[in-house]
Amino acid sequence: KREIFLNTFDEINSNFKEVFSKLSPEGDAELVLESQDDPFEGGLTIKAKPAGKNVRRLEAMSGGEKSLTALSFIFAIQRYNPAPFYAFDEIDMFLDGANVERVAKMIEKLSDKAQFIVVSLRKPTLESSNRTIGITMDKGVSKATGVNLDGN
Amino acid sequence: KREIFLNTFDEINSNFKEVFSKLSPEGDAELVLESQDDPFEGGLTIKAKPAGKNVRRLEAMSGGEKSLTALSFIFAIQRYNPAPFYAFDEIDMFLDGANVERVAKMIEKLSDKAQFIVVSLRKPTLESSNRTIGITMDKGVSKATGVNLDGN
Amino acid sequence: MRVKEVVLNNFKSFGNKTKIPFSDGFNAISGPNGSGKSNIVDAFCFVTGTTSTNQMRAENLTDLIYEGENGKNPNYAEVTLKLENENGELPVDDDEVEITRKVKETDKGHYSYYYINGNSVKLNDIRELLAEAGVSENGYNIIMQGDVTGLINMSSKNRREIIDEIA
Amino acid sequence: MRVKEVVLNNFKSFGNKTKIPFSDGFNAISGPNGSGKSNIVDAFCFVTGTTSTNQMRAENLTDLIYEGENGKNPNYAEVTLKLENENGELPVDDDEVEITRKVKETDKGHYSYYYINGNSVKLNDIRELLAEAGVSENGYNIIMQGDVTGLINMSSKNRREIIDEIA
Ligand SMILES: Nc1ncnc2c1ncn2[C@@H]1O[C@H](COP(=O)(O)OP(=O)(O)OP(=O)(O)O)[C@@H](O)[C@H]1O
Ligand SMILES: Nc1ncnc2c1ncn2[C@@H]1O[C@H](COP(=O)(O)OP(=O)(O)OP(=O)(O)O)[C@@H](O)[C@H]1O
Ligand SMILES: [Mg+2]
Ligand SMILES: [Mg+2]
Repeated sequence: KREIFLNTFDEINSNFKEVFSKLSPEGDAELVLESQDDPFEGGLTIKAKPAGKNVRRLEAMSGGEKSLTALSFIFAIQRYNPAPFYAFDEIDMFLDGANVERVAKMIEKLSDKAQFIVVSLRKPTLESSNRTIGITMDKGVSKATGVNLDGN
Repeated sequence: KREIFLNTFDEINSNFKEVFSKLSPEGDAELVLESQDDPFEGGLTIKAKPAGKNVRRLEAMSGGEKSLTALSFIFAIQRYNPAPFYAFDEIDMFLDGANVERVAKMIEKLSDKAQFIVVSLRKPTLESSNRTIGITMDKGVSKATGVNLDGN
Repeated sequence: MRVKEVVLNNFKSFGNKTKIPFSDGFNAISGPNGSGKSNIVDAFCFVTGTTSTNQMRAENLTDLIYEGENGKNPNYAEVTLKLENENGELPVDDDEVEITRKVKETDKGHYSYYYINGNSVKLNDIRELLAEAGVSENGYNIIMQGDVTGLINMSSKNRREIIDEIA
Repeated sequence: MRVKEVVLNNFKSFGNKTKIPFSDGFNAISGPNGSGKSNIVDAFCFVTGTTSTNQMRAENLTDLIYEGENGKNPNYAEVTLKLENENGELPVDDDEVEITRKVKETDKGHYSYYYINGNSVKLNDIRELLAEAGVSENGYNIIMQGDVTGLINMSSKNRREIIDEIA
């Protein structure tokens, strides 16, 4: 049981390091088991070192840095255990322009193998999609627009 | 004591209704005491009716609607009990383009009587300020730029 | 497997039966504050079998039923997910699989109905079917608004348990 | 009364003594993720007397001391707030009031120092002085990143207590 866990953990950790270095170039991060001998005794922490900085407590990271770290973890899990589709609601909320671009490019790349449905208000995200659906509200009733372009 | 509370409450409530109608045009909102006879027995809830909609439970509101409602409450309190300066960190995070504009215009107007120091990544907010300070990081050390323009 | 379309019928702010088709790859949804974008993500939670009404910003399942201005108050809310199954990831014979979840309010209380390709089933049947294709509540394939940093704020034990469930 | 300038000296990511002047009216602060913007807001919390280190994303006061890459590790962090007092809102004779808070780490533990216009005072003296001018911890004049919707999520009792404190 411990064996299975450690194999899963190692693979997700290696994915995590790779994804993080793409989203935060020149930064490094890794997943760390608090208790190596018996993983189930301890928890799982994240050591993240954004570009040019020391490793710092997780809570001291900025809003944008926390988002990129969390997204790296999510994408790492997804690479190990892929789902057929993903629905993300404003995951780019804290990100500055450059980081929104990186996340959008990564989703674009991953969308080869999985379907993504992403709610966003940010231009770089919308521009990286292969289709955008507009939602508007009229007198309390929501409706979808732009669903008939692209020959659908 | 109840007298003092109710007077304060009424004035803040009237501010709240006014601010909300500016931030959410054609919408209404009001503060409601759960227990009118003995306010200290109950809490304070907010009834918000964004433009063209029914009043709905507070939690059912969208991210942007919650932000505008919370900001209306904060500005209402501030109008009653003004502070000399305000420091806001990304209060425009959930807002779409039109709402960022409204909040930025309101801060611009209020900045006649109080000083505002607002952290933001959103263009409409930065453009409405009378001065923008840039923060950058170099090898783990933060520094401020643009502090010497405007003849300072 | 991918989502061909989601159909929202009286679900939250979608007071008219609304079909939203999706393409392969990267779909984006945008629009003004309060227009209904997050409600679509709530519809995904609902139809894939989420049991926590809080996650969909509702107290009771009946809060998910469209409540209109002009008294137009239907007594049920329904979401249908149409999945393309050409690779046979779902253990069903058809190339297309339709999952429907419905909640109906009567004076005796609320009732829930579940269907797979028109056949009446239990909620667990839907969850098991989707789990076969890799869609599950803890798979982190649905992320709600504001939740992205939840992974950072949670305790290290809870974070490790995420790996436990995957392993 | 307004803030003329805030000086961050070894506070969090401000490893060099950094003066940030503000103008009257509407000042905006911007820059890339992780550059230090929220740390400036933390500095405002620190120098106006916040006691909750969590609010400044720190566990202990010593976490607020700049920790550098190259081993440059100062043993203290200090923030100075320069306030313009031409309208006499602060009960001090001077036209300009300087408030300084400093935390120093030694092998015997950490020590805190507080100054108003160069005179050594207690933390409460700073808090009372600022309260006279309308700056207080529950006055909602400092809003941290992500906290804006806190007013919506809190219980109705807590919300009413905000009014209690003002009245
Ligand atoms: N049962 C219901 N009947 C009618 N309208 C509802 C119902 N439940 C929620 N709503 C409405 O749906 C709206 C919220 O929609 P939603 O959260 O999807 O917006 P959004 O597009 O995500 O906005 P934002 O960009 O601000 O996050 C609210 O105005 C709310 O009043
Ligand atoms: N004691 C310290 N010494 C050195 N650096 C620190 C210290 N405490 C925090 N930091 C660094 O400060 C950075 C966070 O800064 P801050 O939260 O102000 O960023 P920000 O500009 O608000 O970013 P965002 O736009 O993402 O919210 C982190 O990278 C963190 O490592
Ligand atoms: Mg939303
Ligand atoms: Mg920040």
